[in-house]
Amino acid sequence: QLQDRFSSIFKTIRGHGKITESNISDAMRDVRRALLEADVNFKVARRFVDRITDKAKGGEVLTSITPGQQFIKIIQKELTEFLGGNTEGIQFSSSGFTTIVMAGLQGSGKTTTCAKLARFLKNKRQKNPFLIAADLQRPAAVDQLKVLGKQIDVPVYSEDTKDPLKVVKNGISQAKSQDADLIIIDTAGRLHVDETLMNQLKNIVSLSNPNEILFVADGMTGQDAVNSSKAFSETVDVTGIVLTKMDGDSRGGAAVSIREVTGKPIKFIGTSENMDGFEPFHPDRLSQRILG
Amino acid sequence: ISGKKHLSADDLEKLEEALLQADLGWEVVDNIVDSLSKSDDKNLAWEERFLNSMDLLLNGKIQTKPLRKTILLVGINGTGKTTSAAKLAGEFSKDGESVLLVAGDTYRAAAVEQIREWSKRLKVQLVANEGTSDPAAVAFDGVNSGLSKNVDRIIVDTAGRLHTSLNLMKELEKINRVVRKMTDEVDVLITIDANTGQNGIQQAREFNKYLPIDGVILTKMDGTARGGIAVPIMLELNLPVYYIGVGEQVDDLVPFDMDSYLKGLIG
Ligand SMILES: Nc1nc2c(ncn2[C@@H]2O[C@H](COP(=O)(O)OP(=O)(O)OP(=O)(O)O)[C@@H](O)[C@H]2O)c(=O)[nH]1
Ligand SMILES: Nc1nc2c(ncn2[C@@H]2O[C@H](COP(=O)(O)OP(=O)(O)OP(=O)(O)O)[C@@H](O)[C@H]2O)c(=O)[nH]1
Ligand SMILES: [Mg+2]
Ligand SMILES: [Mg+2]
Repeated sequence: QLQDRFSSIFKTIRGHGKITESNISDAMRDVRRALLEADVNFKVARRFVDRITDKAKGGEVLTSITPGQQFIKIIQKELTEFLGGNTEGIQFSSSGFTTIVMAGLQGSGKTTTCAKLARFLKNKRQKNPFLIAADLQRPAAVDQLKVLGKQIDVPVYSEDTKDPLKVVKNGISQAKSQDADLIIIDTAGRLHVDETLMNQLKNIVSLSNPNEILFVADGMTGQDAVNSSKAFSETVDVTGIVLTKMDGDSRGGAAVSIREVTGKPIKFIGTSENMDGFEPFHPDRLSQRILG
Repeated sequence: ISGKKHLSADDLEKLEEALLQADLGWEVVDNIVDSLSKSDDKNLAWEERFLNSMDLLLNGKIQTKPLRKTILLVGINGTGKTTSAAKLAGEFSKDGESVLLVAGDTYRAAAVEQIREWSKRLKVQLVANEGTSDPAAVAFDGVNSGLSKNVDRIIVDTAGRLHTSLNLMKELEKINRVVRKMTDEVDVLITIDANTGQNGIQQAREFNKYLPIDGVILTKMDGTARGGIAVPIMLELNLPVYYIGVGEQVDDLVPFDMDSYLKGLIG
């Protein structure tokens, strides 16, 4: 554990008063390794370590009785702040009709998250949500969203067509005619390097003019998180991140990488396959988990 | 640094970064960089030395026997089990074999519809039972039917699950037991998403504790992730990678080739 590694390092440093780059380098190497093991991107890990090295230099932390623990607290605080101080929820439209688009790589948890979010906003924010099944690519994707919609008693719009834009357009009219005040558009999983599908996503966004575009990322993603999240946020105006499958034991360092390269807030995490496995993001909990 | 025979400290740092980026993990990377930094009397480019040493390390450990008649697909949620089941069915059908797909995911929304759609597209028989929530029962019916009809291949899809869920792992253990009561010609393949970080080793390790894993299908290699997580999995668990998934269509399954995989790691 990082804690144990630190206490042995700090035993030798104690009594030296000020922290210098050299006596901190062992501790920082351990922090960097912990971050790498937690799947923080290596460039992001290095930048983070440089940042805390700067903060620690000259600090008086080592006069503490348990400098190792003190040091961990500093790092945790830094990581928590970095992950995004305040838990920001969905930014609703001032018009009274909010549109949310769900996007991400294949299998990351978008369809499940669409339903979970609808249920959350219905129960916790008194919204009247409406789901639009715009994944016309994956076999039975529409069926999947319909089944989930039934489970949470939220209407799902679908249409027998090959054109997702038609589904979005007609879905929006249907939602408005049913007095829904919030729509969530499920889209097909796609690779950030698939130009055709990234263009399709751009078109869905242009047509639906969303208030939120949520990038849904698998909590166990490794180093590549920087590439996919960066590409998605450069192609469309991603406004928030959802980290899924955090009920596993993956450390979730991809969150740090994604936050670093997109600058967007992590809004929610998925904590089970079930519809209630969904919570607002708590940066302090994740930073503890990442540091292991 | 391409083609260089001697790597400077700066070069080694660049190499270390490239290998970390591939999800090999810092321990494996440290070992590789360490061995490549030692002077080599063969006067080879570092890429050659890398490929040679990785090849020795990995090929020495992995025995890839041909796949058995019944294949059980397991793995974390969303890693590509159902799609890989369809791809395998397509592959075997192309080879002229008769294939039976078994809809062993009795839990997830529209899981049966998904594999049913695939079986229709592939014109392959499917055993499913939407009236039960017991996957072991469907696995039993499926394998039983496949064996009595003498099909060449039986492919059993299972629900995605996290290795951290004791109940779901016990359920998988039971599916495996039920299948093995009927036949011992079974191979269990775990799907590992190429985007997975260090948790991938934990996944393979834990699944392997509940039922013997025989091999890996490394999916979504058509993205930008290099799938380096397969290296520590191969090393620690002696597991061969049988196939690589390179897309969402039925033909997007390629037999694993160690050389091109290793070359892909160093981009
Ligand atoms: N344990 C767990 N499973 C999850 C979570 N979120 C989604 N899943 C599961 O992950 C798998 C993939 O979820 P989907 O919602 O189909 O993912 P998707 O992004 O819509 O997939 P594509 O449409 O194919 O790109 C399913 O088995 C879900 O039940 C989560 O937070 N925890
Ligand atoms: N790009 C790409 N996508 C893939 C590949 N394999 C599977 N997918 C996609 O990944 C998503 C999830 O695939 P599934 O086959 O549903 O995964 P699963 O493991 O059966 O998911 P659960 O049953 O929900 O656990 C789908 O959108 C697939 O099309 C691959 O090799 N490349
Ligand atoms: Mg989906
Ligand atoms: Mg499946």
